[in-house]
Amino acid sequence: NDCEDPPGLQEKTEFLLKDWVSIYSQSNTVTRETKNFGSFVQKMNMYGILKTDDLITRFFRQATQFCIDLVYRILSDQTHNPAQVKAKIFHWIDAFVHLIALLVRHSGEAGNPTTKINLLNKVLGIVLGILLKDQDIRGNTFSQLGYHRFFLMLFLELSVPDTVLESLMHSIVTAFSHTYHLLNPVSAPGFCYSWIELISHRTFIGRILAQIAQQKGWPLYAQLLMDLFNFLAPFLRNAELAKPVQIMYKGTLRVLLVLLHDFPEFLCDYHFGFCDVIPPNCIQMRNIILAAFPRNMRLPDPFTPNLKVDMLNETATAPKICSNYVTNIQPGNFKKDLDSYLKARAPVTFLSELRSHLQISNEPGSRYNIPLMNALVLYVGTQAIAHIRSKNCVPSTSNIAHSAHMDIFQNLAVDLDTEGRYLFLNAIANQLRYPNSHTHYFSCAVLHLFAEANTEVIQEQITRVLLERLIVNRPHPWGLLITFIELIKNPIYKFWDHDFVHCAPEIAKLFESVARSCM
Amino acid sequence: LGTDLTGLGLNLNSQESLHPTFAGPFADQPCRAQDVDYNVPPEYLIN
Amino acid sequence: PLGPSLLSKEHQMQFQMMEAAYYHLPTPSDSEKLTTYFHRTPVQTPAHYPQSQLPIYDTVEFYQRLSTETLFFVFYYMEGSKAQYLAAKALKKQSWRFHTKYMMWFQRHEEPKIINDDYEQGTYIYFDYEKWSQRKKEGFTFEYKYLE
Repeated sequence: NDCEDPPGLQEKTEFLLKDWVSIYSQSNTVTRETKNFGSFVQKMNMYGILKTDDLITRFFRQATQFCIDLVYRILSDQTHNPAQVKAKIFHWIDAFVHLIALLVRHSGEAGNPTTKINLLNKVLGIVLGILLKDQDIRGNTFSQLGYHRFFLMLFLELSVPDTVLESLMHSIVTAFSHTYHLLNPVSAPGFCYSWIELISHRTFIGRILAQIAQQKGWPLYAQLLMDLFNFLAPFLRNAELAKPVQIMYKGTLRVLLVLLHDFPEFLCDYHFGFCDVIPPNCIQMRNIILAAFPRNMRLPDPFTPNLKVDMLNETATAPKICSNYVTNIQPGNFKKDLDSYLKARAPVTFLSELRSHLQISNEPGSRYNIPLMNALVLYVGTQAIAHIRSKNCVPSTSNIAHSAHMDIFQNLAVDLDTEGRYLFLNAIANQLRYPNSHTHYFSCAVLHLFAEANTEVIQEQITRVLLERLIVNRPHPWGLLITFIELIKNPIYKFWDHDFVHCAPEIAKLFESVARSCM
Repeated sequence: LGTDLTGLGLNLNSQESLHPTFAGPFADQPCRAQDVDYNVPPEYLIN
Repeated sequence: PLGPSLLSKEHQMQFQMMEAAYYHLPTPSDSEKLTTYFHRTPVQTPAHYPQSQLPIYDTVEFYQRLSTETLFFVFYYMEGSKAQYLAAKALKKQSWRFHTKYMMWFQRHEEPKIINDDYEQGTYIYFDYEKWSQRKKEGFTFEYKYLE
């Protein structure tokens, strides 16, 4: 609440903070520090700071504001050299953070984590609030430095090997994840570079993705990555990236590569939600996510002659999809009509109305509801797989035809315009990943659409969608490779007969080079 | 054509996990042994 | 076929804030504890200097190939880091023992004259980090309670 701080609180806060900073600088052994901390808490008590929850909140708000004001004062003081400036700032922030960490660690009874976590959330919320207000007020002169230092050092202080803190790890990581989510770059663009540093710090990644049991930190981290992609998306939609965007984009690639290398299963499980927000033209960044496969899986060489994908054991298993994509199929009556069409191929009008549900504007480049398109394609595909399996068959290019599911896909291929069909084919290509039942089904589906296409335009566009994913630098998803190889090798697709294969010398050469590496 | 991802300073063929020495999204070198905090015996903290 | 898309007003505003922050990018040392000697502040060295470290740097085997003096330097100047930990392990493999009271490394110069449950006594070499040199100490009592 905004009612005034009690008189004298500011002076007390400043005095206590300065006192603590000098204590912090002297005590460099653990024992001396604990003794000092004990007497300092008594001093806080004596000043009445710890008397009520409200006073504690006001103290932290005052102390944070004091530190931030000090940061700006030191930054504007030209007498210091840059290295000194940061050392001075960090000296204050680190001391303040250490006090908070000790208060969190020692507050409440030993066995009662609630008091500790409540205090942590309170402090994080206070700093978050001051940061957002500060960014609003200062605009382009906002400095991320003090806040960056605060959040990072507080997380490191609460991540030290300590039995009490270890037992709180999940709650501590959750508190920071929620704070970082509220601090996402769309809300705090002035803090975006520090933000990506914070969420990708080696200790934070280690905690949230590896050390919290049963992968309970994964949904939290997936949310943070979604925040990052949401922020970058509008700036990545155009091929030329401004320098500030380029730095963020390159940083994102580094983070994704660390995740691909250390936690591929995480990318596998959350790929669907990420593909909803990554712009369709970010081919390579999306490929990093789609190329992930479980570490215990051995991928057969895609160039193996006569590779029988449907004979692979993994093809029978559905991949884990940790996105509640079905809820994207809106509105409710559309979902009802969809289900009834899948069940009984009625109402027949369903197909002719399909595009009207997907198209949301006439603005070129943003005509379609991409999350709905992606969800529709995956939903129809999973229903098709279940339907085929219910007849004890394995999906193949022969038994996926002449079904309500394929009616929908063929209708989309024919009825949509170039932009819409591009997004539709992308939705399919986004399922071409490591060996699993979705990869196999959608590989058959896209090949079937190619074979049954009633115009060459569709065949060309299918080729373009696959090709643009193959000509970028590695990595390339396994499912994409085996689909393209099948397309150019299997004579039933008459791939080489099409004019567009020879439309330009470099394109012909490209196909031949890919063909050579396949044969 | 995207970026040559092997040129971002990450040892992508490493048998070890990358995140313990990940130096951050803007660093093009992993952390060195002297950069990584380690839980050394308290007696080593000599200051 | 999506073609370029114009930035909305809101995105332009976000870009301006991002751009302003771009001129004050975080530096590696912003994310590291303040250390007395070595900050993670990369310094541009001539291109012909090795610019990237070899993966083997991170192993005890590599540290065992370093000179004793180098190991002492790493131990005392890279405090609290993995490098200090590796240097200590390499020193121990070369029969150095850390004395937790004097905070110095000792090595037997010859078989101790007295050995019992509480201490050993004899002539030692020790590394004096204040004078930064190795010295011999005769008749020194190494109490095991100070043996790390």
